[in-house]
Amino acid sequence: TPVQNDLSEYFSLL
Amino acid sequence: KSCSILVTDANFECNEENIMLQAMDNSHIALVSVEIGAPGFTSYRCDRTMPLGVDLTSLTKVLRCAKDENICTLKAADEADVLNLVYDAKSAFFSPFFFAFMWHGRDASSPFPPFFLLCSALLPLFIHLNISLSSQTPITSSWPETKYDTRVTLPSAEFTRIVRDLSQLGEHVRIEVSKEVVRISKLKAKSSAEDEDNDSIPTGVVIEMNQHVSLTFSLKYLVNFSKSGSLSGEVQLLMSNDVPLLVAYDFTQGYIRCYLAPKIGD
Repeated sequence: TPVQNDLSEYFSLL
Repeated sequence: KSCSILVTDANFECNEENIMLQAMDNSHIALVSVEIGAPGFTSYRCDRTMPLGVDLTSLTKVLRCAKDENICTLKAADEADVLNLVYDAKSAFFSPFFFAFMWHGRDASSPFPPFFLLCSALLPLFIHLNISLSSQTPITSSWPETKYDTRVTLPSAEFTRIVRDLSQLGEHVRIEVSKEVVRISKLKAKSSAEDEDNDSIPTGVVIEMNQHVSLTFSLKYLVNFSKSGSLSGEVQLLMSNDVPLLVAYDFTQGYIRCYLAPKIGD
């Protein structure tokens, strides 16, 4: 079953 | 209303150009970003930039009392802790409203006393405004500038139907975008002639793709996002393999943009 990511994973993109 | 499904408390950042709201849901899986520009209001004045921290559930309850023909005026005085909403009832007669709303000075979390009120145009409706001092760090400032690998534009009603139907069948959905096909429920762009006769493929699906994308998302969130569908005739799904999905509803006065972190691993 796919595991849900959360948005904090992407903050580093900023 | 569509925001209050995702977040309960949020800051309306008011300045002289617009009112903006950015808030994440409690699990930090989704973020909603709303902008309503000053030109979208019949009249608009903001003397100084101020954050208005509002309990969206209460605001939704109070706004539900307005009728389509009402003109709603929102006012917040300087250093205020109350947001004042006045409905200008066009009709001559008054209709009784039954609703609960916050009393001035009550804490946001306490249950409000049910209140029977004969509503009149003159009687301002007060809801308690919790000016939240810690406004959220705006994190979508750079995402809109992100160059997405794909953008799919489709009728918002179609998107609402698809995610609602699919949510009956499972918890998540894989959205795969290639040149000709968006595989949610096998949507095809109506690009080539032979598609014309296949009326099962909805019109108005436009696919722009620089790179193939395949991501998995929670249907519960997509269904929540689709509640904004009444604001715009079409919805845009912007995706890249390494950033959150953007579900964008643009309307004359502004936009609602919802970001959703994908699910990973099969």
